[in-house]
Amino acid sequence: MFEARLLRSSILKKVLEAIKDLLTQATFDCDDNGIQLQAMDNSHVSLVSLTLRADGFDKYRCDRNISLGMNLSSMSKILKCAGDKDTVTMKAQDNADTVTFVFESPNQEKVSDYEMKLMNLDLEHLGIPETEYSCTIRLSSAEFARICRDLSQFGESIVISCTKEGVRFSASGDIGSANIALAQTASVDKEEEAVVIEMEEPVTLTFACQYLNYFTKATSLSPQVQLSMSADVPLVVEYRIPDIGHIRYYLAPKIDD
Amino acid sequence: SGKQQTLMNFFKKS
Repeated sequence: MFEARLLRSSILKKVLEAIKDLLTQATFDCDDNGIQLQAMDNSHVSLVSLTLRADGFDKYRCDRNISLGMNLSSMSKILKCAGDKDTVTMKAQDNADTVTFVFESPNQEKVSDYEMKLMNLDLEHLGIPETEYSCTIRLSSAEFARICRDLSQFGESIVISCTKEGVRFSASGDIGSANIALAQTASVDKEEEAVVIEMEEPVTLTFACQYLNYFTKATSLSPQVQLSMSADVPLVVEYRIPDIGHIRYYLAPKIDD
Repeated sequence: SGKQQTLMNFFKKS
């Protein structure tokens, strides 16, 4: 028996919003520690890695490890039926071919259940090597979303260049070019608005705008985002989900033709 | 603007 209950369905709704443009289907691997999901987009350019820890749920029970293969557009349709303040419970029997979502309104006056067919997914799982990154940049997630959106107007790629002084995002194309430079903040009123850079060595890498914009669908999950970069390795874009886990996106860089 | 690499260039199947 697998059962996981969240007091607020909004976390799960936001998680789905954060992955459903990149992935059409994915396996939720459930064990004692919680729920893990790892999946690449169809073109194998990016990867989503989601962790929801058991202790972040209001109730969590997983008697046997279970893999729930889900069609994410179906799951998204079902989660749209939950009110933001509803409690959500995911349930599956061992060896089940369905998963059930139960939504309960705060006053318990409305209880809905939706059963969804599971899929047998045989997806490739990748080993991600432990990496010491040359640069990590922490900034407001809303600011990062804004930068990606603004620069997307200028070209298909964004160059991210990190030095001791700060981080520069650049794009260029038919209409011209754009540069946004963020300096490390000296002092801020709100911690989540700070720009914090840790740098061993300067790094400049080029990434596809389209994917960065997909990643920013996770903005509502966290006030901050962390970018980790090293020369010639995939970028990591991490959103920490308060009290329950994180979502990380990996994106392969572009290289000169 | 540059050639897109895939993750297979960096990560191994496990």
